[in-house]
Amino acid sequence: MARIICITNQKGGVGKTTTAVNLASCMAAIEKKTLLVDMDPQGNSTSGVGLDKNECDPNIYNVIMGDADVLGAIRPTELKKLFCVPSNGQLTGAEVELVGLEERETRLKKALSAVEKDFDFILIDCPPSLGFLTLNALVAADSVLIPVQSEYYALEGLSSLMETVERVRESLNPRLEIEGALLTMHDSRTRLASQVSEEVRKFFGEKVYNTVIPRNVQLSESPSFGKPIILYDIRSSGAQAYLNLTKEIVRH
Amino acid sequence: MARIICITNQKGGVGKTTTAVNLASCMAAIEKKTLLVDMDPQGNSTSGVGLDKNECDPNIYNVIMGDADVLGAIRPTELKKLFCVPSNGQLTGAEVELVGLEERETRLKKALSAVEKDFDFILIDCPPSLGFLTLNALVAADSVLIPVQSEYYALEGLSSLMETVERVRESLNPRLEIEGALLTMHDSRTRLASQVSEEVRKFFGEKVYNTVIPRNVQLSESPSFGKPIILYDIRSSGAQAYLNLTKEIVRH
Ligand SMILES: Nc1ncnc2c1ncn2[C@@H]1O[C@H](COP(=O)(O)OP(=O)(O)OP(=O)(O)O)[C@@H](O)[C@H]1O
Ligand SMILES: Nc1ncnc2c1ncn2[C@@H]1O[C@H](COP(=O)(O)OP(=O)(O)OP(=O)(O)O)[C@@H](O)[C@H]1O
Ligand SMILES: [Mg+2]
Ligand SMILES: [Mg+2]
Repeated sequence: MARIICITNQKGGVGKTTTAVNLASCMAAIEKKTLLVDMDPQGNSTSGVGLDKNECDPNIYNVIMGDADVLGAIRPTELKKLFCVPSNGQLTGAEVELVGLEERETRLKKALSAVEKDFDFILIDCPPSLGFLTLNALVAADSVLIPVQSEYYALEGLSSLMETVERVRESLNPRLEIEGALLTMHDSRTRLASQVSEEVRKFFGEKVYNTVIPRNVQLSESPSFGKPIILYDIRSSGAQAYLNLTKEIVRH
Repeated sequence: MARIICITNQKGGVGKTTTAVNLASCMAAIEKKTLLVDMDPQGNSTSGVGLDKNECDPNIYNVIMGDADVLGAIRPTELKKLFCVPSNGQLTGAEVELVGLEERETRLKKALSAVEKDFDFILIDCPPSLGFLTLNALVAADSVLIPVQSEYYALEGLSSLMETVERVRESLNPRLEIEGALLTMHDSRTRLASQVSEEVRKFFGEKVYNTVIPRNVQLSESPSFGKPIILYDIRSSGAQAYLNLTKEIVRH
């Protein structure tokens, strides 16, 4: 059965998509069959693995609304063991449309149950909010990976994120655990980065990954080529960091 | 009558809050009476001007829900001419609660009409989404300022943002204009930054501000002291850039 990991933080721009795309591709590179589910209407994970957002029919929106089966929405990528359920702007409507529907929080969980046995890992990339799309991902997941940018504003939202995780654990998904907190865009030269990472370790204790993702320009260049970092520049510090993170996660 | 400017981009982490806080404080520094409205449940603008999110009663949530008058929610800040309507996590519930209510898109507009005559500028900081909170801000505003990070993923969302602005202009707010597009966190040493800024100028034409905000560590340090950049480090490149931007906007 696949381990389902939800990658979320309502703070914007902290590296959710960069982590989802690169962790998924590193897992595929070490022969783990991996499914990347893009639950963000921006569709950044979809284009990050080289898919065209405008040509993806059916996509995660159709699956969530019950119009399509998840099997029909799964697409291959450049990596043999990496597959993706794409998203695009249609998904924006789902937040409002879900409000009035039955089982609005468990739609993703039900959809993924049909393919769980076919994968080693399923990673879910979330939008920067705590709405129904993120809620669906938290209900479907076994664990939560929280990217935290080494910046002050990124600290502010952590307690409301943990409150949401706790609420989901108490009601809709008792098995939900914290997979870990990942420091991202870390610039070890700045005082701010070391102060923030100290606070993050105080908040999450040993749940903070040993691997810290450095600020690395190749990581922000690779999406413009539609390639994960290991296909764009394997020697970069970003690629090495995500390979190390993968070893930490797959071993555990 | 105040010029009401909505600062929005559904892409996360592009510098919406940093622009809202620092533009508002620079306007106050040149004697323009300015109101900063925090429409993001994260409450980053609220803490960016030194207010305590947990001590703000009433706040923008109470105003939007009709439980409080905006006059009662306006707070002074360290700058004589800068005022703020704070927000906190309570606002998260508003997205869903607004779905069933009357006049759900015009609540902020109605609330601000009571104080428009008391300010020169009203700036609205938005969350990273195109939901009801951002919709309320677009309906209340005279114009939209769009921060664009000099990164590839930031380009992807621009067309759906413009579609939303167009839809609001055709239905709920015919006077809504593009105030401008602002390049943020710009690192002129990288090829990616110059490529992205070229694309942004193609997309927005002369609506792109001459002022470009450089990546500047003091800008990310200042929120941890609850101070806008002009009170934290006036000599920094970040402070100079936001002062220049203010001159561009106020003169226009
Ligand atoms: N370690 C890094 N070094 C340099 N740039 C990075 C790094 N990680 C991410 N980036 C860049 O920073 C920006 C924000 O990252 P990303 O889009 O992955 O964050 P996100 O949390 O998914 O954003 P959103 O909240 O909009 O979904 C992107 O342009 C990305 O390319
Ligand atoms: N020019 C800059 N130089 C360096 N750091 C910056 C700059 N502008 C913003 N930052 C930092 O980058 C991070 C993202 O900026 P900010 O929070 O203002 O973006 P946002 O668009 O408001 O994010 P969200 O989508 O979560 O609301 C913050 O930690 C901020 O301090
Ligand atoms: Mg993302
Ligand atoms: Mg913000």
